[in-house]
Amino acid sequence: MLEARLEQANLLKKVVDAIKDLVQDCNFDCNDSGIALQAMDNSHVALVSMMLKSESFSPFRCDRNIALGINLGSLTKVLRCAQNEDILTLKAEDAPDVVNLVFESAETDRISEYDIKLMDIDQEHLGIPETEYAATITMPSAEFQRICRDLSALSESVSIECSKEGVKFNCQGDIGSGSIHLRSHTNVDKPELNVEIDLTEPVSLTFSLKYLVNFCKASGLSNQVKLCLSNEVPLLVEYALSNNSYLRFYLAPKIGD
Amino acid sequence: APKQATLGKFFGNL
Repeated sequence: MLEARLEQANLLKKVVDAIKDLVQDCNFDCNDSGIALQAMDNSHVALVSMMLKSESFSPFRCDRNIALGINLGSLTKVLRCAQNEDILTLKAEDAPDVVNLVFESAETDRISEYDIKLMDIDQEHLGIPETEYAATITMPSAEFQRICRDLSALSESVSIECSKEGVKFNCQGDIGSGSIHLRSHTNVDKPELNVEIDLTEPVSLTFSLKYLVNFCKASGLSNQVKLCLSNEVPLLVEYALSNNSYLRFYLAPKIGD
Repeated sequence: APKQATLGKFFGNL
């Protein structure tokens, strides 16, 4: 059986909120290392990969592998019934028909309990190769969100160019063009504002802004976001969570002329 | 204009 207790419901609320517009029905794969999810959007252009390590829960118990097929719309409805600070416990039997969610208020003695019916989801699982990326940019997640939102007003696509000069986000649209240039930046007092660019070779890639704007819904999960790029491979956008847990998005590039 | 690729081109099926 599965029993996983989260100190704050807020974490799961934010994760589900960040991915629910990209993917609808997903398997939450539970085993003794934690709860993982991998799902592609309908167009097979973007992929969500979530890992909530067992250390992110206290306690965490999962005796055998259980796949919980959950509709994220349904999960959102139930998670709305939890307060952000509630303690959340997920429970399921070994061959479950439902997943059980218990929300406990630390301040009052209120306990609420919900069951969500599970679905059989035959999901395509992709093997993501280990990649040594040519450029890794770590930057404030709010800054990345602002860039994507600002440029999406002008264009459908953004080119991300990374060189030893820094990183440049460029777009061209019907009304004109825009570009934002960032350099490495260290703020001793506010390290969450740091921009770090780790480059082994220059990179230039084009991506759909619609998806990037969608990924940025995860900005509330982490002060910083990591963008990993290599020419002609999917972009990795990573929001690191506590205890080595993470929410990652992969986005296939736009290629050729 | 460049064309949107899909992930299957880069990631293998498991």
